[in-house]
Amino acid sequence: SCRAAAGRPAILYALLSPSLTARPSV
Amino acid sequence: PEPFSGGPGMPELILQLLQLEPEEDQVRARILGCLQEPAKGRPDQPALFGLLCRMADQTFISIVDWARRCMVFKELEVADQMALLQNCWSELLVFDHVYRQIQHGKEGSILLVTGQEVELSTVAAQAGSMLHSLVLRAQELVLQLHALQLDRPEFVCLKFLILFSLDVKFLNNHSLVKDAQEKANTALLDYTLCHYPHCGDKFQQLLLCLVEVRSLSMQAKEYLYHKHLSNEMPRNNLLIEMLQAKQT
Repeated sequence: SCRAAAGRPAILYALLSPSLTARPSV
Repeated sequence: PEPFSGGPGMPELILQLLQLEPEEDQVRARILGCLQEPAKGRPDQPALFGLLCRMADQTFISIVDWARRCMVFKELEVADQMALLQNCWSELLVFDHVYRQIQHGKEGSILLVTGQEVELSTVAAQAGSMLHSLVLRAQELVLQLHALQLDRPEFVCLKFLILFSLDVKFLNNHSLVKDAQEKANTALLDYTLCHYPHCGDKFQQLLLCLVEVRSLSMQAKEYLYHKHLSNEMPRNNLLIEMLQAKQT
């Protein structure tokens, strides 16, 4: 999941997070 | 792209950045592929504007991919990476657009990341006054950088400087980022002095252009915000998410 904390851009977090293998769909 | 090799006057940092630079035709092919997927946009939205929004999103994703490969940036924890990108995302997009126009080299039209050429007369007729004004202002910067003979090594180094332009007090890893900022400044100064000795203040002129990039990016964010408030932006839009995210 790429659920993010308030104010944190979730899509960017998903793009950067090394623990996430699936790329977010934009 | 012009091939560049090491040697006298080519700082190591710039050489590494040139090697990291994505091929424009690969970026174009990836983005065209994404745009051909069915849009999840609003049914009431003009198709062309929705396409431009997706194009901008995908261009930013290419920029994030580039940043993730960059030395120093890839060593940082995600929180610092996000802080840096949240600080400069719109400037990187503006600078990417401006450099594409320098390479395009035509005053009467703009080149999109997808390879399409759009006449400025078409922008004037169809884009609306806010976007038209933005495009024209960017064209002025294109002319300024063209007159300064901005080259590819300078472009990659300036892009790196934009990425690392956040005040280190907002970051967890101060020393690594401060070191990157200093190394990039030194590399750009050394490169310009060595390759453009007849133009002694090229380094300062280039840094001044970054001030205009920042100002243009503020205007671009105002435009996006206006579109957002008018309920014209697609859902799940990355740039709107960036716009709304809290700064560090």
